[in-house]
Amino acid sequence: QATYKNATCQKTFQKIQKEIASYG
Amino acid sequence: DIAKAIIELAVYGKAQNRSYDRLALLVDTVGPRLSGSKNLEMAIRIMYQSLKDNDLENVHLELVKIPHWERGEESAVMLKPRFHEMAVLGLGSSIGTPSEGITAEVLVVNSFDELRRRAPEAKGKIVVYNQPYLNYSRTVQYRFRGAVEAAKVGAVASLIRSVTPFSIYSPHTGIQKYQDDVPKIPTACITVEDAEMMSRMASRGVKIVIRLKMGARNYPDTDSFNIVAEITGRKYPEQVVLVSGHLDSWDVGQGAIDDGGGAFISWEALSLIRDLGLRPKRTLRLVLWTAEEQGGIGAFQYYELHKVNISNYSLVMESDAGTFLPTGLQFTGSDKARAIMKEIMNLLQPLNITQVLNHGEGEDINLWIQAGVPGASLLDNLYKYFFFHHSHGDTLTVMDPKQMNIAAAIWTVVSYVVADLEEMLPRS
Repeated sequence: QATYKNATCQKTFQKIQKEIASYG
Repeated sequence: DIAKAIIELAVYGKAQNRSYDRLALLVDTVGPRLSGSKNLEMAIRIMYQSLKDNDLENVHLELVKIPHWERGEESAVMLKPRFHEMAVLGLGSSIGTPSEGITAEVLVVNSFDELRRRAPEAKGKIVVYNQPYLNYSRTVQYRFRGAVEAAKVGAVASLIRSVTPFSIYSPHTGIQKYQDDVPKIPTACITVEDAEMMSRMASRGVKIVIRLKMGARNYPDTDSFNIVAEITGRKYPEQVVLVSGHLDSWDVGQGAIDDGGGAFISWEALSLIRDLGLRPKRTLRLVLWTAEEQGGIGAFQYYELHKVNISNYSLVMESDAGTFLPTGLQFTGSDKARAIMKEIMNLLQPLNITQVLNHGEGEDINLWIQAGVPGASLLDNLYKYFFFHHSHGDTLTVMDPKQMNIAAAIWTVVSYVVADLEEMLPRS
C-alpha cells in the first residue's frame, strides 16, 4: 500500500504525470 | 474524462447553482451561526441530516467544547464635542460594561507605537485605534490585542477601527484575546469613518467624550460538534483526503461568505463525486468545522483526536477566504508534491484556472500543515471579501452562484484526483 510511512514516491514523476493526464 | 465530467456537471450541468441554493436555504433558515448559539446548534442538526440524505457515508458528529459568548445590547455615543450615535460591534470574548456604561474621554492613536509613546495620557480614557489598513493579517493585530495593549497603559475601554479596506459605515466584528496578567476592559469595533473623524478632531485639539455600553457576557463552554461525512476509499480506505470549511460564523449578517461558501463547496465536492458514481482509491472526508471564528477550536479538537493517523493524510484542504471567482490553488508541500499539484491543476484548463500558488493555509488545517501534511486552500478574487467579512453585509446577496460553481469544480477535481492517485502526495 502506498502509505506515507515509506515517505518516498515509488513512481517516477513521468508516470504520475501520465496518470494525472488520464483524468483530463 | 473525469475532470471534464466534473466541470461539466458542476458548471453547466444539473448540479449548477446547487451549492449556492443549498447555502441559501441554510442561511435564510438559520441566519448567522455564532459559537455557542442555538443557531449554530440548529445548523449542525440540519447539515447532519442533509449529509445523510445525500447518501454520504460515515456521517457522524464529533464532540467539541466551544466558547459561548453573547454580545447583548450595545451602543457607543459621542457626547462631546457633539452628540453622535456611532455604529459599534463588540468583539468576541469581550467583557461588557457596567449597565450605566463607561463614559470617558478619548485618546486617539494610529498605532501601538504611538500608544506606548503616549502611555501617560491613556489612564482612565477610552483608547480609539485609528490604524491604517495595510493588509488583513497585519491590521487584525489591533483587533486581536487592542484591548490588552490599551489596558496595559490604564485605559478603561478600547474602540478599534474596523479591519477593512473599504467602508460604507459598517463596523466589523471578530475575536479578541485577553492576557492573564492584564486587566480585562470592554472592547469593540467602530467604523472607519468614525475612527478617522475622531482622529481629525483630536488632531485639532478637540476634547472627545464617549459613553460606551456593552451587554456582552461570557458563559461556560458548551457542547458543539464537527460534522464528518465521507466517500470511503475503494482501495486505501484508511488513507484520507480532507476537504473542509467551517460552519460557524459571527452573529451578524448571514455568515454566507465566511464561511458558508467554503463549507458548501466542500459538501458539493462529495455530492458531485457521488452524482458521477465515482469512488476514489482513498477516502474523501468532508469536515465542517465548529467554532473556527473563536480560534479554530473544532479543528484543534479534531487534530488532537486524529493526529495518531497523520501518516494516512495525503492532503488537507480548506476554503475559508470566500468562493468568489477563483484565481488558483494555494499549496504548501514538498517540491515533488507541488509538481504533482501543478499537473492536477492543468486538468482545469477548460476553466482557465490552473495556477498553483504558495502558502496553502487555513485556520482549521494549519496544525496538519505544520506537522508536514500537504495543504491546499482556494484562492479567489479577494477584492470584495474584506469589505463584507464579519459585518452585517456578509449575506448571500454578495455571492454569485456561477462563481461558486467554478469554485466547486476546482475543489472537486483537486480533491478527487489526489484521492484517486495510486500514491499519496510525497512529503518533504
